[in-house]
Amino acid sequence: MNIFRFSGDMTHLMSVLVLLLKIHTIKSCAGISLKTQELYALVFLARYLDIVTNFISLYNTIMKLIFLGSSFMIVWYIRRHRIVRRSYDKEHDTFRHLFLVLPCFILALLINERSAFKEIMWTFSLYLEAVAILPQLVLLQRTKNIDNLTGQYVFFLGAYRALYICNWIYRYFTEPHYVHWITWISGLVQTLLYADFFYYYFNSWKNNVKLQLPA
Amino acid sequence: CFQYNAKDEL
Repeated sequence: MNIFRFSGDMTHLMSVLVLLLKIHTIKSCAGISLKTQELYALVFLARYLDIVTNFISLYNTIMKLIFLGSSFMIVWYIRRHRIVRRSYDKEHDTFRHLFLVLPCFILALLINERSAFKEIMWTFSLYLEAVAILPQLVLLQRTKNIDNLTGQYVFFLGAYRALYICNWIYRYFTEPHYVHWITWISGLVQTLLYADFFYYYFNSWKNNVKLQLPA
Repeated sequence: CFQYNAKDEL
């Protein structure tokens, strides 16, 4: 495992922790898209079907369990927790799951490395992860005041994607036959979706003003 | 043949 991959995993973990910190301590999920969180839960469910059959390392298994557990915990908090759910911005979080899930599933059926069930689900999870942030970005655009923790959550997620691209470039040059078009292209699409957010995030940071995305 | 080492990523 190289430094880019490890840093990417750590920023991914940080994003989850920042979100749980906000929900658990402030008891608020204002500005957080339930749709995006549900899509992430589905992404991890589809991707980690091999969690018991394919052992890679203790590190991998523990991280998989953390991502699975935390994603379902966050969804539970927003839907069921009696205080947290009151701060959920239902009116503005209107993105439809099916518009993302269905095309990703069809694409996974058509374009995959091997047409076995687990392989298709794995490919589906890659495509879905690439676009799962969209409801969150739409919600940020509609939110007038984005609080620091929400901004940091999206920032860490974007950093995780950017570091994974560095990881793939590194692996391409250091490992024999390391070519993964499906992973790379969906990963690149996913990272590009953050470009706009990063632009405004750094601007607000540089000018020391509150983060706000133009409608 | 296919390489499956992308599966060792999260």
